[in-house]
Amino acid sequence: TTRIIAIANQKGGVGKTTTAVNLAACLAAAERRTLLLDIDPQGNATSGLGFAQAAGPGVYELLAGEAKVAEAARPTSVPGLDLVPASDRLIGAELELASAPRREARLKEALNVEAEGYAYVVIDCPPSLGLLTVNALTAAHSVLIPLQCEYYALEGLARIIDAVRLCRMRLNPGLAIEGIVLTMYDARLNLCEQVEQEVRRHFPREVFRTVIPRNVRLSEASSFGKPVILYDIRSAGAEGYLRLAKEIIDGAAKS
Amino acid sequence: TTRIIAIANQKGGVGKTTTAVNLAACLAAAERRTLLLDIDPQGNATSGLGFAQAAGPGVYELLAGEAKVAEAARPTSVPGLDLVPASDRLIGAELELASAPRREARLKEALNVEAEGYAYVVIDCPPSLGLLTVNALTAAHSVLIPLQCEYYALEGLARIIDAVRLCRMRLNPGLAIEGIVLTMYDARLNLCEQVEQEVRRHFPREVFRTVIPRNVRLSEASSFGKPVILYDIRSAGAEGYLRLAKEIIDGAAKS
Ligand SMILES: Nc1ncnc2c1ncn2[C@@H]1O[C@H](COP(=O)(O)OP(=O)(O)OP(=O)(O)O)[C@@H](O)[C@H]1O
Ligand SMILES: Nc1ncnc2c1ncn2[C@@H]1O[C@H](COP(=O)(O)OP(=O)(O)OP(=O)(O)O)[C@@H](O)[C@H]1O
Ligand SMILES: [Mg+2]
Ligand SMILES: [Mg+2]
Repeated sequence: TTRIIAIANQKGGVGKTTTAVNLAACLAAAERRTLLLDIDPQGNATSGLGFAQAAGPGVYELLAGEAKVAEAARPTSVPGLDLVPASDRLIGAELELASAPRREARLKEALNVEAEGYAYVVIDCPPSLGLLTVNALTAAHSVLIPLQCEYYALEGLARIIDAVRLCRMRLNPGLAIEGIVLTMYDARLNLCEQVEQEVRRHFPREVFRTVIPRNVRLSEASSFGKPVILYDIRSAGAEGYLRLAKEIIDGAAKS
Repeated sequence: TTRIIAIANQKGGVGKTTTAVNLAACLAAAERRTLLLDIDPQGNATSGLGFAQAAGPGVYELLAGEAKVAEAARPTSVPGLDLVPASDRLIGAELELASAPRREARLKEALNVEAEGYAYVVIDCPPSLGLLTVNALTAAHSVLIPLQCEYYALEGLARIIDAVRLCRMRLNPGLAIEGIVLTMYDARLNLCEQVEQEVRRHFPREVFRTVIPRNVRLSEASSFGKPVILYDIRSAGAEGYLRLAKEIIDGAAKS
């Protein structure tokens, strides 16, 4: 069966896109056919895989019911990884969806039958808890929460956990937490250690063993439109995401 | 006269809140009475100045016309700096505003007479170009754009510049660009140098001379609810924001 994982956190710049692109690439490298959906109007996951503003249907057309996954998904530079790209049409989508019927379930309906051929579907979300993210939480089996080891990010963790709980109550009873992954970890900084201890104390079962280190090769890779395993497979960033993919494949959802 | 500066960029995690809090504190330290508005539902600028979820009126009440600035502004640990805090009521504000009359001008109307006693008003925006940010762009005389020296942030720069142009055309003819400030600059990384060269080539007049270095004291300060000049005035982060404040006080808007 297909496992749909949303990568979400309303705090900005915590590594959602970097995690979505690189985890999806590592799952495909482990021979699990994977589909990546870029539902962020910024379109960073789309450019992070080397696509300019793509012509043809994308996520907007899926939400509007104008295209099926099979027409919107395109192959990427990674064998076994397909992408449904974002487009500028997504910018107005939240206001358009606000008054539409079944507005929270549009993505779920689009993925219902279509995603059968994939082992994993990974969804990159924008830095907000608006209708685009709610659509992802409603369609997903679980949520993976990237967490930067910083005070503001830690402060926002309760808000995304609450949003997941609310979504489980009202829209998607089966929604689980895939896990919390610490990102941009710099072992030389006390702040990182303090945040890690705090998070592991409050969420002992949810935090992945794998910690993603701060590694400039991850940023450089995105500027070349490649996941880090194609840019520099020996880097600490590549190793981190290969280990995270293995931890996800091996484990059931955290909670 | 009062100068209203919005700190905006839809890209997440580029240093909007860190710039808003520390620039406002440095302007106050230079004896310019300053008001900081936290219009981001995350409320990071509010906690970054040591306020828990504040009771009493805040930004939401300003937008709803239920309170005046004088009732919502409170003194902070920095002499000469007042804050109008965010609150959880802001979370639903964008959907509520969507169908309200004069929805883009609510903040402008609230600040019209009220802000007289301040030399500067600084507005911290959320990571989106929705109605809260549009309210800030409509109320402001100028926009200060923090830019992280990363590829995804550079990619998003055209979008915020377009949004400013659109707002100038439709809602606020006087809106200028105060400037683009490079943040989290790490001189050891080639990527930072490349992004800096690229930005200075495309926007020679807009980019501030001052560059804010990556400096953990900025993050640590926020976890103590203090601007960096009260936490560690000798740090590279404090120096950066003192210089930025001076550059703003000395110069007219960039364009
Ligand atoms: N482990 C890491 N080491 C170094 N840089 C990183 C790492 N993870 C992400 N980055 C960089 O940090 C920036 C923020 O990451 P990213 O854009 O993935 O976050 P995001 O949560 O998707 O942001 P947004 O909230 O805007 O969607 C990017 O420029 C990215 O290249
Ligand atoms: N110059 C700097 N050096 C080191 N860390 C920094 C610097 N500027 C900001 N930070 C840290 O980086 C993180 C992101 O910064 P900040 O929260 O200010 O960005 P933002 O644009 O306001 O994010 P959001 O899009 O979520 O509103 C914070 O944890 C902050 O402490
Ligand atoms: Mg992103
Ligand atoms: Mg912020």
